[in-house]
Amino acid sequence: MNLFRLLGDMTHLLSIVVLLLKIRTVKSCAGISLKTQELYVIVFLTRYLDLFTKYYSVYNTAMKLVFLGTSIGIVWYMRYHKVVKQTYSKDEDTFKHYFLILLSIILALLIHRAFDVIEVLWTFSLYLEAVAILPQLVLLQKSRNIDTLTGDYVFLLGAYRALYILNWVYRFLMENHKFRWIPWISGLVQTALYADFFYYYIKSWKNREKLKLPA
Amino acid sequence: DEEPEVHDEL
Repeated sequence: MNLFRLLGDMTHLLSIVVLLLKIRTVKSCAGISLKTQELYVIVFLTRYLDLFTKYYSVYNTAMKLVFLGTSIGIVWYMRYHKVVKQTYSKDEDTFKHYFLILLSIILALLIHRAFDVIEVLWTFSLYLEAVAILPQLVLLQKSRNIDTLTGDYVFLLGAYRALYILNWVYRFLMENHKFRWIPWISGLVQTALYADFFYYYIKSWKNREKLKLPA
Repeated sequence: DEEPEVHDEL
């Protein structure tokens, strides 16, 4: 495993830690899109089906279980925890996320590497992950007040896929990997969706101002 | 050549 991949995974893990910190210690999920979080549960459930069919490493299995467990836990907190659920910005979380699921299903049925259950679901999970942040970005744009933890969470989540792109470049050049259009293009789209957010996040950080996205 | 590369990622 190369450094970019490890840093990518750690950034992803850290983003979840930051979100759990907000939920568990601040007891708030204000500004967090439940729709995006539900999409992540679907992404992990469909991608990590291979937990039952193929073993890669202890690291791989452990990380998959952590991503599955934490994503389900976060949705549980946002839906059912008696304090946390009251902080959910429901009225602003308006993105039609079913549309993203439908779009990803159609795309995965049309464009995949092999037509079997695991492969199509894996492809679906990549397409859905690429766009899963959209409800969250829309919610941020509607939020007047983006707290630090929420801003950091979204930043880390975006940085993770950007680091994965470097990992793919590295594997292609150094490990003789072939072209892998499906994850690469999905990853590029996913990272590109954050471009605007990255710009305002870094700007607010440089100017030591509170993060605010233009409406 | 169905090597599992990329699938070993998260």
